Amino acid sequence: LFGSGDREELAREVEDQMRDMEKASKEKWNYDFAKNEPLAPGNYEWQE
Amino acid sequence: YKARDRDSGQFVALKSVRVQTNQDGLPLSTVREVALLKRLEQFDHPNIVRLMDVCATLRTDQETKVTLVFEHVDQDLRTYLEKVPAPGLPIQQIRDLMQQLLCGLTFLHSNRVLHRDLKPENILVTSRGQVKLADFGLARIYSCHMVLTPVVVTLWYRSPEVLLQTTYATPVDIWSTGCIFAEMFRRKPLFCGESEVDQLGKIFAVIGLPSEEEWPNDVTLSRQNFSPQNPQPITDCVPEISEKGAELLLEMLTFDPLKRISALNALDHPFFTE
Amino acid sequence: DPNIYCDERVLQSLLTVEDRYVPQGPYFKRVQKDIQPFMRRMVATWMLEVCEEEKCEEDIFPLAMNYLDRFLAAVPTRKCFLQLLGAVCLFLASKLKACQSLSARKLCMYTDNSITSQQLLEWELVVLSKLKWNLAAITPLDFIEHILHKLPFPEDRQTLIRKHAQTFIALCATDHSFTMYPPSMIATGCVGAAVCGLQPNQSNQNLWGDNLMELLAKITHTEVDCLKSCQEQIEQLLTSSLKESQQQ
Repeated sequence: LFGSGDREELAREVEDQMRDMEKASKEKWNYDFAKNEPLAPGNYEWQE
Repeated sequence: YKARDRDSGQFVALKSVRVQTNQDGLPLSTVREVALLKRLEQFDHPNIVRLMDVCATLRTDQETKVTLVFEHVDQDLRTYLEKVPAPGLPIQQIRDLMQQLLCGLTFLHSNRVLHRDLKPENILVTSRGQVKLADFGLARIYSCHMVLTPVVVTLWYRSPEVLLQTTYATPVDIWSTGCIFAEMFRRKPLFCGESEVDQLGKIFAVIGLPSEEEWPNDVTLSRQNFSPQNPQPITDCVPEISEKGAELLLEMLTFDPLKRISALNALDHPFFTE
Repeated sequence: DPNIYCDERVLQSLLTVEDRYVPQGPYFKRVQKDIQPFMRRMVATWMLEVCEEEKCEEDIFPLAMNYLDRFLAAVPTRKCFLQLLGAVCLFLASKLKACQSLSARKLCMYTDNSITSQQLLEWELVVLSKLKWNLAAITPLDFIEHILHKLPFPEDRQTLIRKHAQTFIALCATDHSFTMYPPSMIATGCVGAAVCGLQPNQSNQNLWGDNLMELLAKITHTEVDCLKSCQEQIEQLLTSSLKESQQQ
C-alpha cells in the first residue's frame, strides 16, 4: 500500500531482530537454543 | 534438558517445537499454548504449570525452532498412581489431589479457558504432592460465538457432548475430572472405549441411557443406537469410594452438561469436608 | 455457558487483565516517523475487508489491530512494511481464535502478492517475539456478553444491540484515536451507542439517557463522564464514516 519495501533490507531487519532476541535468551539461560546444548557454566546447571 | 537454578534451587525443563517452514508457520497448538500460559502467568496460580520463557531461534532454510522453558515437575498423575502400592491412595490424599485439581480448573474457567485435554498425563504432581495442570496445546479461550473443533480430549476422558459432537464448553473439563477422580480410587481408567460409539456405550452402561428428552437434538448418533440400560451403582465400578465421594462423582458424570456440577461448586461439595 | 457468563469473577478477571494488553503509548510522531494515521486507517480497512471476505470470527480483526498497535508502539517500522505487518497480525490472530486459520498463501494473495509467504513466516516470529508471545489479548468483544447479561432487554432486542455493538467495535478498531482506551470502555461505549441508536421502545423508556449511562458505567467500573465522551466519540466516528461511505 505504501511503496514496495526493499527485500534485502527486510531480510536484514528480520535477522537483526531475531539475533538480538536469541542472544538475550542465550545469556539468560546459558543455553544455546539453536544448537540445543548447554553453554559454559552459568546461572543454570543443565543435565540431559 | 532440565536445569537447576543455582540461586533459587528451582528446576526448569525445555519443550522444543520444530516447524517445517514450508507450512503455515508455527502450529496453532504452540501459538495457543503459549498465549494462554502467558495470559495466566501473571496470576501465578499454584495449580497451573508455569511457563518461564519462550525462545525462538532464527530460521534455517527448512525449519524453525521454538523452545518453551517450563518449571520442571518430577512426574505426572499417571506415573504417580502407578507407583501407589495396594490397596491404593488413602482417601485423604485423593481429597487433597482433587481439591487442587478443581482449584486449578476453577481458575482456568474463571479466565474463560477450556483445557479440553485433561487426563492423568497432563496433570503434574510435584514431590511435595502439589498438583499442576499442564499441556495447554488443545486449550481454548471461550467466547460464546465460536466454532469449535469437534474432536477434543483423549477418548477415555471425553464427555458425551463431545462424543456426540454437539456444542460444548467448560463442562467437558468437569467430565474428564470425574473420570480422573474415579481413576484415583481404581488406579485404572474408568471408561476404556475403543471408538466413539464404544466409549458412549461404556458410559451408558454405568450412568444409564439418558432419557429421550435429555438426548441432544442436533446430533447424528440417535438414541436408538444404544440399548436401554439403567444406571448401575457407581460403587460397583469404584468400590473404594466414600458415600460423599460417590455423590460428587455422579454430579461430575452427569450426562446433561448444563446440569453437570461446575468446578466452583464442586469445591464446595461435602466430600471435601467429609 | 452459564459457568462463564453468570460468574462475576470472570468479568473481574477480564477487567484485571485488560490493561496489560493496551499499547504502551501513542506512537505517531514518537516511535513511528514514517507512518501516519491515514496509513494505519488504510491498512486497518484492508484487514477488515479480508476478515469480511473470509467470514472470520468477529474477534479476529480487533485482536489483529491490538497486535499491530502494540508492535508499532514498540518497534519503528518503515511504511512500506506496514501491510506486511498487518498481514502477520491477521495470521496470528486467526491462529489464536479461528477454527480454520487463514493460510499464508491466501494472505499474500490479498496483498496482491506484494509480500511472499517466506517474509510472512519470518515476520511471524519477529512479531511474536516483540509482543513477548502475549497474544491472548482482551478485546472489547470479550465484554459484550457480560454487559448485555446485565441489561434488562428482551432477547430479540439484545440480538440487535449485540450486532450493532460488534459493528461499532470493528469501526473503533479502524480509528487510531481509540488505541489507548481500555477495551471495557470501548465495549461499554459501543453498547451505549447501540442502545441509543435504536429507538426506545415502551418497555424500557426508563432505561435511557443518564440512567443507562449510570448502569453501563457501573458494570465495567468506568467513570460516567469518560463513558459519555467515549460514546460521543463513537457516534461522531459513526456519523463521519457513514457520510464517507455515502460519498463513495
